[in-house]
Amino acid sequence: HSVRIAIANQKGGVGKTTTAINLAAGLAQRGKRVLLVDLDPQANCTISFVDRQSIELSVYDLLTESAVEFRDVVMKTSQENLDLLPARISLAKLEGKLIGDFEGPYKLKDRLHPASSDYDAIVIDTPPTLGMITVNALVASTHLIIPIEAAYFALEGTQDLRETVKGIKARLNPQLDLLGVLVTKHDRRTLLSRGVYEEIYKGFGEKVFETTISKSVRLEESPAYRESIFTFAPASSGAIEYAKLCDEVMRRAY
Amino acid sequence: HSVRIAIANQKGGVGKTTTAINLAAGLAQRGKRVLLVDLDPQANCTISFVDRQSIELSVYDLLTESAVEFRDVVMKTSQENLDLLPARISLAKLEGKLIGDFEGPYKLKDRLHPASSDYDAIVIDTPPTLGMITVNALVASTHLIIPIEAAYFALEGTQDLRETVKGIKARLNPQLDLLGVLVTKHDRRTLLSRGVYEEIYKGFGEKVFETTISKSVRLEESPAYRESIFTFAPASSGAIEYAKLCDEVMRRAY
Ligand SMILES: Nc1ncnc2c1ncn2[C@@H]1O[C@H](COP(=O)(O)OP(=O)(O)OP(=O)(O)O)[C@@H](O)[C@H]1O
Ligand SMILES: Nc1ncnc2c1ncn2[C@@H]1O[C@H](COP(=O)(O)OP(=O)(O)OP(=O)(O)O)[C@@H](O)[C@H]1O
Ligand SMILES: [Mg+2]
Ligand SMILES: [Mg+2]
Repeated sequence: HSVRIAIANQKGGVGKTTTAINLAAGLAQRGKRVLLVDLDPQANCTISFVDRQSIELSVYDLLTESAVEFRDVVMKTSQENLDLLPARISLAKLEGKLIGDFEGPYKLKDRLHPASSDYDAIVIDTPPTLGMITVNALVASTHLIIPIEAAYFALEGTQDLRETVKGIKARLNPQLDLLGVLVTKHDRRTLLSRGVYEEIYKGFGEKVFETTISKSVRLEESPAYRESIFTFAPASSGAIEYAKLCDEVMRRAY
Repeated sequence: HSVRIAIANQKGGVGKTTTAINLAAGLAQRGKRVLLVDLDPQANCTISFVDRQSIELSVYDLLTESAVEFRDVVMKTSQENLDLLPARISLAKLEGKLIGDFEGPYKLKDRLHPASSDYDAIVIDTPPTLGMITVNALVASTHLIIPIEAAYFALEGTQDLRETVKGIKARLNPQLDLLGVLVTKHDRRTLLSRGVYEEIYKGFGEKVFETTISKSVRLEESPAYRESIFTFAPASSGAIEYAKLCDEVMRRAY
């Protein structure tokens, strides 16, 4: 029984990539076979695991070239049980490429299909936009996690995102389910952060994960070492909290 | 002699909006007549100054309806000398609306033209994308400021942004000049932040502003009070540093 989880929020810098990396790595450490799909042209997930020069084909080639197959693109990572579909800046051209193609939203779903039985969990990182790339992620997924930063502009785009999800459920992917809302970069000492947490809870109720991710310098540093937080700083708050998140995700999704 | 400054970086959460707000407010406090143009569908600049319900027409209407004029859309703010062209979520439709319209990139430039002699400085906030909206900002501007966060993924998209700027200078707006690179969210105590600063300096040399903006809770809080950092926390590092930035911008641009 396999899950495909999109990590999405069109607001920038809210912790989508940090969550995608550490959720994927955490599930892999628990023995799940995991695929991390980098759908962001900025390729932040990708460079957190592999050397840019070692990438031959990327997810852009998989989505646009019928001759390219999943196994030509997928890469192993240093984390056991964790594979990666890498991104490259060419992915930014996807929108233009798929204009007027009513099959556009289904590209990722179709190209992932042959491989989905090989994985217990697929985690998909997305860019800060609500365009064709993010639509592809939402159409290909069974679940959605929305990371929301505990900061002033936090809730701005969420209404927009909810309407996009509603439209996708209605037209393109009825099984898409909001797995949960993850409060990130939480600074419990500040009134602002606690106030925003309250707002998020008012808006999403029990969809909000009990786990919240605190602001942590270790989380900021770990990608520089090409490691998840679990190997880089296993005793840090980031590691403890993302481990809690993995458990909570497994309870909700499996 | 008037300047039009786009604040752009397609990476999310790097301080574009925080810089747009405080640069605009700081120049206004120095007696310049300033227009802040919010070109982000997330409308973060807008909600940092006005109540959403008080907006009638937005910059989207200005860009897409020939019957709508600049004076129908522009709003005053609580800051003396500072006007605002507000954004709304409808702006997200701009890309789709202007597809195939080779005049698309010039919409903002044309609609701002009648008003540009009324202002000494126009500051334009952009979304974390390199699409039609950001192209409009770059075509309408005399200068560009690139805020870069002193964090691991900082330099990722900058090559892409530089190439976009190069293309725009070659084809659409030869006078566009990189005013400078602003290092933001700098935490001088961490090796990571200092290491990233070095990388930014290697990449951009003397284009890097001498002013860097330190991580500051006050900067995070001020939009919640609908104030610039100068009125909200005039003695804070954020206020001191953004004031220094205003002086440096004026030296470089005027
Ligand atoms: N809990 C945290 N504590 C401290 N820093 C964090 C935390 N989570 C993320 N960060 C840092 O914040 C920045 C943005 O995080 P991240 O890249 O994960 O966000 P994102 O939503 O993927 O951004 P984008 O929208 O640009 O893709 C990064 O420098 C990251 O290291
Ligand atoms: N120097 C700073 N110190 C602390 N927090 C900051 C600083 N600059 C910005 N922030 C906070 O970081 C978050 C992102 O900043 P901001 O919204 O200005 O970035 P942005 O580049 O406009 O993001 P987006 O790409 O989503 O438009 C906000 O919560 C903001 O308050
Ligand atoms: Mg990201
Ligand atoms: Mg912004």
